[in-house]
Amino acid sequence: RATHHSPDSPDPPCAARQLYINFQEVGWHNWIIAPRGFMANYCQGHCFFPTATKISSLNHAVMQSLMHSVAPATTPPPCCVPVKLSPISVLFYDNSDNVVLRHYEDMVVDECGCR
Amino acid sequence: AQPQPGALSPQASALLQTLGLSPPSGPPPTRPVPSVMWRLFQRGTEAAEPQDLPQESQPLPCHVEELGVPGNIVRHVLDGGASAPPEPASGSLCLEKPLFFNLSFLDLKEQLTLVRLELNFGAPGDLAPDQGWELSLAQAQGPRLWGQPLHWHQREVLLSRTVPSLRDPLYFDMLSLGLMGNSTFPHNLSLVLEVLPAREGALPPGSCSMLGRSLEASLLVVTLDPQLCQPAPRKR
Repeated sequence: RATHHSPDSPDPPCAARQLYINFQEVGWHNWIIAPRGFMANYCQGHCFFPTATKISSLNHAVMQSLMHSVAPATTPPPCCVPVKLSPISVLFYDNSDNVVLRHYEDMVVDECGCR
Repeated sequence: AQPQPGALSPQASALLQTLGLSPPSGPPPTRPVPSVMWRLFQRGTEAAEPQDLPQESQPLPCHVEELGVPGNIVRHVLDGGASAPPEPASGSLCLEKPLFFNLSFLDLKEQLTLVRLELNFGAPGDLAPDQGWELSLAQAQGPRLWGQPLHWHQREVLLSRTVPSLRDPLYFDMLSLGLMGNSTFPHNLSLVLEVLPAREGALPPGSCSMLGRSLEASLLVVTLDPQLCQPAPRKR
């Protein structure tokens, strides 16, 4: 959800924050063999320019930010979202008692940007 | 309505379905993890680590390096055939064992790239070590339902091979034998394994039944789900 902030918002700039997915906490630990969890991370922070020029941003985000600065009521600022992700492999039991290794793309946020 | 104890909430079911996961519904599994699966997991984890390798040295996406085939899902399937092998039909036959693998979990969008049968006879070191053995593998013909007896006369021999010893695991590439290579997708695989001594001679008493008890058969199934595989980024 895009929220309206003023350029002098106390929010830190858009960046990757640490998020550890713990399979025990979500109750999947009985059948996921490995890993026990992984650092998935997430994106959070403001996308106000020129601060946001330091991170990966689309030209569209620059223009949207420009419009937001002059008409904040009608134009939200760009969103802070994952722009680079990496895969992980998960080893688990399925419901046929097979041991399964599955490769999942886009599981870890490596980099965030304004979109 | 409140979900039943142990039942998944609709949200959890939707999340699991999105990830292609179907967790066990009963008590936690106690089956040990095969070493090959641990090894493949560790290799896959290492490959996912950021590496400063040149582009040509980077691991191929959706490729199981150790097995040398494309794929992003690897399954280790245990034999679900009869636990007690029947008595051999003839005097020279040492072991006749039905093998049954339930493959109903395979999704239509998955492409089979490897189906490898592994036969592990344990370590029957005292079982005529210099004997030599003849193995025969046949496919049971016709439909068969889970738990129902096999019609022994309906079989097509897939291979016959002489091996010097049963100490080490034996591997058979089932796709190269012409199984499951066509458009028809198998829901199960029914096989019959026969083992007999390569040379005439008396085996130690009880050795054939010991062989049957120690045999562990499993299937390593590798599939490629193209929807889970991202193409390599194009250079612009």
